[in-house]
This record gives sequence, structure tokens and C-alpha cells, in this order.
Amino acid sequence: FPVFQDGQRQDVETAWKYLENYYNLNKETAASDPSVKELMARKLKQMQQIFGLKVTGKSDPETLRAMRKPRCGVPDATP
Amino acid sequence: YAITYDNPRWTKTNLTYSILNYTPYLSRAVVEESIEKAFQVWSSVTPLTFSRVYDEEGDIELAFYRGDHDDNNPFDGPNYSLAHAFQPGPRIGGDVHFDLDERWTDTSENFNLFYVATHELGHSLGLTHSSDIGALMFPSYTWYTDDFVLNQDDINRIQALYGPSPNPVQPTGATTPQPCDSDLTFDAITTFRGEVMFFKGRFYIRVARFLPEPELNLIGILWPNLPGKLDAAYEASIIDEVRFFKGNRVWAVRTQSVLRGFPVDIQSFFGFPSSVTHIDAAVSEEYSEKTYFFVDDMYWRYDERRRSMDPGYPKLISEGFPGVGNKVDDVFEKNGYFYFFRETTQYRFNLQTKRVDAIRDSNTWFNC
Repeated sequence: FPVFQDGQRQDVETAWKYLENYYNLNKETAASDPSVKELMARKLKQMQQIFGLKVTGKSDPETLRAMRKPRCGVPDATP
Repeated sequence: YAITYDNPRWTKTNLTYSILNYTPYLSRAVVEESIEKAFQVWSSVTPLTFSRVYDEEGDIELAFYRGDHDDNNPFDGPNYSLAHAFQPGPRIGGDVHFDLDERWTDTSENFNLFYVATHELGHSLGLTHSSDIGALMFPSYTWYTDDFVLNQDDINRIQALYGPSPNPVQPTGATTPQPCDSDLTFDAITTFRGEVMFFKGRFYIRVARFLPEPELNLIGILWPNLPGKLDAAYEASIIDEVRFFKGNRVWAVRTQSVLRGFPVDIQSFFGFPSSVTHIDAAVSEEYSEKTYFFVDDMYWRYDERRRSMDPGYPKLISEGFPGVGNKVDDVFEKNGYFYFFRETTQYRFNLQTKRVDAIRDSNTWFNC
């Protein structure tokens, strides 16, 4: 996953699971089949915007920290 | 406003609710009171009313579940995912599920049931998450203080769905500060390890050389034990502490910890007379290690090394700091200047010449 700068497997899994749960990642992957890299970057940007983080499209430490905070289980982006 | 796709909303205004079970961490009475209070938050700003039913299914059912509970949204044990709710509709629509594995509280300790219930009921009524970090509907858990005020963003969004409350006195909510708002004033300002931090309500605005834009966040993210609406703050850099003031109490902070033994009263810690019950502004001059406290139209001087008040004080602000007025709201030191703030104006006071040499708007620090 080139979107992950440091390539930490655990971080990849954290971000993937988070985007799957709250940003509809898996459904859109199946429906439109765009490049996984692009889709993840787009979802990460969406998430960073909502949380007022620097919008990089990358799973930087700030983003991962926000992902690990206690939260509501309702998705942030959902049809 | 961002409202759930297709704007689902309740078409009737008299809604019922039922509580199916309880958490072992709180008494039944506390759970019931927390949930009733949560409903009141929403009924106070809309025409909606909520009444509890006992022997039938309410429009909104509230329950505690552990792990997989057959709604395709399994809980995950302690922490992380705390609760979820369903948009307005029949059967499961509007229902609220709390994770039974969380340690639910009725205090500022994690996780406050009233706060989470109020958030989830926002979903039950048709709201999505908000990107306003001060809003109740922000996705992360952000409860750090005992005083709860609904954010104006939440009020605007729920009233876009249901209209305002018929009550002649319309409640207003707290608003999240916007750094570039020219009317913005501050509760307190201090330097903090080379950065400058501005405080307003429950929020801080952080300015650092390496940040292109100021960072806005909740004070509680850094220091969960600090109250909001601070009066004053200053950095005692010689001991790497920042001290925060509210009323007659002071908190000392080093990095991300409030030091043990705090808060204490300012009379016993600094030696103020009992007539001094608050501090408007404070700043510590780095080279002299003298701290100035501004109270109404007077200022006091404290010696950080000797840990005692200097004799001969208080003095008039207008005499010691000519040009800054009779009263100040905030002050901090940077590069040989004291920056005084009064309402939306800042005064740059040169510590060498003892004169004000620039007067500007207060938000010039935010690259607006």
C-alpha cells in the first residue's frame, strides 16, 4: 500500500478496518473497482477533513491517533 | 446542513421510548436519569416531546448489548466503539444500542452515559456526524468536563429537520471559535515550550512555527483534568510548568500531566490576600523570573525563584504599563515584548523602552 509511508502492517490494518467501518470502503471497492490506492487515499482525505486534520490522504501518525480514539459506531460517510 | 441521506425524520412530534435493560456499572435510577436528561437536550431545542413507555415497544428503544447482537453491527469489547443508533423509522429505526462492555459513568470519567446517549439520540432523530469538533455530533468521544452546553451547530442541524422549540425563549448553543473571526476574544493566552496557546471556552488554538495554520482542538484532549473557560495562564519556563487559573484556583501542568496536589487556591500558593478571588491575566518574564498578575486595574509581582510576592504591590496597571489601558484580558511574552490583549485589540509592550509600540487586531497570530 503506497499510501502508507512507513509500511507498518498494523497501521495498514487499523486504517483499512476503520475506513471499512466508517467510510464505506469495502462496498465501494467491490462496486467500482478503482485502484485500491486511490480509493484509500480518497477515503483518508474524507476522514481527515471531518476530523479537522491535515488533509494528506496518507495514514500519518495524527490520522492513526484519531482513528484509535473511542467513538460512535455510526459511519461518518454512508448512503 | 449534512443530514442523513434522504433526510429521514420522525413525522410525529410526540415520541415514546423504552429502556430494555441496564449497565452493571450504574444504578437503574442513574441510567434512567441520564437517558431522560439526554432526551431533554433535544426537546429543549425542537417541538419534539419524549415520554417513556413500560409495557410496549417505544418508538426509540434503548438497550445495552455485548459483542454480536444480530444487527450487523457487533460491539468490540471495552473501549473504541461505544454505541450506535439507527435513523428514524419503524421497528429498529431510532433504536440506540450501548456497548455493555464499556464502563459507563455519570461523571467526567470515561464513558459518560448521558453524553453518549445524547449523541446517539441525535442519530435517532436523523442527524449524521458533524465535522465541528465542538459539536455533540462529532464522531469521537469528546466529553471532559461536567458542564454540558449543546453546540450551535447541533441546534442548527436539528432545527433544520424539526423547526425550533415553541418555547418563547429560544436556547442558544456554544459555538466553536473560528481563529479568523475578527470578533474573537480569548479567555487566556500563554507560551508553551516555544509555541503560543490561546484558550477560549473548551478549546485551545495552538500557534507554532512548523504549523502553517493554527491548530484548533479541545483543551481536554491535552489536559482532561483542566476546566474550560479559564481566566488566565502563564508559563514558568524555568521549571517547565504552565499554570492555569480559574476563579481562585490554580492548576500546574508539565507536558501532558496536571501535577499532583493541584488545583490549589491562589491565596495559599502565591500569597494573595483573600480579597483577590480571580486573576484576569498573568505572564512570567523569562530573564527576571518575575511573574506579573493582573487583577482588575492593579498588578502584582511574584518572584518565581523565592516563591513569594514582591513587596510594594499591587500597583496600577496604567502606571506600570502605560498605554495598555486600565484592565487587561490576557498577556504573554515573546521576544522581549509583552503582548497585552483587551477585547479584540492587542498591545505590543516593549520591555526595554517600557512603551507600547504597536496596536493591532487580536487575531494577527493566526495567518488569517
